[in-house]
Amino acid sequence: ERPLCDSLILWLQTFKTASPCQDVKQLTSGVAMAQVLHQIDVAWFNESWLSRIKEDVGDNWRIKASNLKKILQGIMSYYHEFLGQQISEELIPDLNQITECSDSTELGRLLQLILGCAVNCEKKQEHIKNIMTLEESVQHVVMTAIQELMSKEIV
Amino acid sequence: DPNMKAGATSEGVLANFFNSLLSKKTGCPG
Repeated sequence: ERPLCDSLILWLQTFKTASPCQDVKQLTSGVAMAQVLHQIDVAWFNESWLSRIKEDVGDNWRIKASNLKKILQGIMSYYHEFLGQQISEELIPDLNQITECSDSTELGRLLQLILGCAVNCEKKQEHIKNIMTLEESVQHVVMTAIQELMSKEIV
Repeated sequence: DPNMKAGATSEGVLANFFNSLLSKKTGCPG
């Protein structure tokens, strides 16, 4: 079975973001993830929110860290205010590990939270149907990731 | 063929799961 991060990167690619999202390294800037969130809920992750994510990141770890922090904060407020849930501590990724080591386990955790936004948002039908077109092994990992989120929901 | 059976079951599990997710209510319960 594919690891969580690899499978969720394949899922992320279905959004066809302007910024590349082929591998862990490309995702650590946070730009593609922010563009996906903008597509998931354009009202919540609106243009103003998206404009706060800096695109010209390069190898600057401070900008990466700042982008990732804004993304996690946006996701946490989405869960709290839109979904009426708190994210369980154990599901919250260590952003430093993503910024400093391009850690795929921690990045997988962040992608898992984005997945949670997609399958609970108002356009969830579109996103779920998209997931159902993915390769079966990828769907299995996505299903397990959603089940884990559901089992740790704090309403 | 046991492999085909396993495949069919696996597909069924995925379809059941995602279809039940589709029918779940969206947004904040409050």
